Amino acid sequence: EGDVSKMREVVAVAQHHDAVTGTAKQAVTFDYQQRLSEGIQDCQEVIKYAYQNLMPTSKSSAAPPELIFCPLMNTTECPITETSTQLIDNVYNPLARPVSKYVRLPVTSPGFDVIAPNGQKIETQVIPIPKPVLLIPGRKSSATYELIFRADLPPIGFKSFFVIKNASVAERQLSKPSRMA
Amino acid sequence: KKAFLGKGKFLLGVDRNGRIQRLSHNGNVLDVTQDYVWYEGHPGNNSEFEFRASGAYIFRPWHEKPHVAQPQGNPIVYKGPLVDEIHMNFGFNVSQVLRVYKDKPEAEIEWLVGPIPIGDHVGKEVVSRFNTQLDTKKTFYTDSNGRQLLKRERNFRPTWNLNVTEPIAGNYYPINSRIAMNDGKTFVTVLTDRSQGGSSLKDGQLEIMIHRRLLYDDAFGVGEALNEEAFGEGLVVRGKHWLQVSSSAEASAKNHRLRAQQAFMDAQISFTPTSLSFQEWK
Repeated sequence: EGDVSKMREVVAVAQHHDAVTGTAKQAVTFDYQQRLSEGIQDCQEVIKYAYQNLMPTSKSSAAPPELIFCPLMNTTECPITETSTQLIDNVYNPLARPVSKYVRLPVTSPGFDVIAPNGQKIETQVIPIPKPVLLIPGRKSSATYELIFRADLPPIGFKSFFVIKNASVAERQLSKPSRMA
Repeated sequence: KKAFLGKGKFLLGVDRNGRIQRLSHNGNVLDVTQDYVWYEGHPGNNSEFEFRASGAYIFRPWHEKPHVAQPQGNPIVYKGPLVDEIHMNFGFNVSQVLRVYKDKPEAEIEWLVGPIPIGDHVGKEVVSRFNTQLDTKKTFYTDSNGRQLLKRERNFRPTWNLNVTEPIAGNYYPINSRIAMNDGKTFVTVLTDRSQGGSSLKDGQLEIMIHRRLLYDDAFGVGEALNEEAFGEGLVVRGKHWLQVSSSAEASAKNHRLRAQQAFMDAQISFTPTSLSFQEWK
């Protein structure tokens, strides 16, 4: 069961000055990382329950829809966006004011429509991932592009965007490279 | 006139190497350049107080003058309806994406550094540096305590007489979310996505340390050199800075406070697989 207590305890541990400033021995740093990772996973369970109470169940199953997080977005890596032809992207704004966020999803090719909750297709852009990112040691991803769209979010609330493959828009949404010189 | 990024009130001019040259926000124009430099970490001898190595606890460059990472190759420009960006590489395993989103009042700099090469057996500390002509009178601001911007004055402490023996390290301060400077007319802020260290070693200049790889323990107790590895190599780090310019303290505060909030409590993204059509799902 999801519980935020684990994260609360881990953050308390990580207030030691070694964790704050990075002066721990390497093995201790690994331990901090593992504890934080476990705490984050428990918090994600809590978020899953919240979403599942708000989302529709599928036709074929009474089970609530699955919710997937991509913790490796810092290396532009996300298995679900790289392999799916359609998915729902849930974007939650924890701030108490509206914000606009430019969402960047790792994909293997251009050619996606993004549909806002009101049914309107929203503007998209696709840009190749820079080569140094593709070469990050340990990166296990087939994504070579990023799909970009703007999410206008309500305060302390979320919007779900319907992302669906549409090869016919690939040419139009892919930004063409040009060289400075 | 053609070499710029952005479409709205924020425009960014670049030079032929793709580096920032000038930016304009609501008509306020600022000449600004940015480069990546690296200091050699002091190897030390770890005698008490003297010649201690640069390491996990302390930043101690061996020489005051840093090396400059030179631009490499030809930058690639991408322009589109939502964002304009330039991908560029520098020597020394440094690369960056410089981007301006439509309607955002700032330049976003996504840097990627590493693995830092140590084949020459010299530890290195990599810094992103912004240069302007602002007459900042030795003064800059950091939010070391995570609550408010505190005034910092180069080679000075407000409560004791400072004897400056290490001009670089002695002027470095912790940054939690931003470092700023102004000349009374133009207000420049660089926001970070994590806690880092930084300074203003010359008037009109801001620098932020983004990655370190050092080969000697600093003898403060950790017992290890700050030489993290993964996959048999030094770490690769990736992060973002946001560069803002405003023409008043009020406008600057509004911009950087809102941006810092959004960086700290960024929108959370998750995914749900579905085989439903949009109408069914809706």
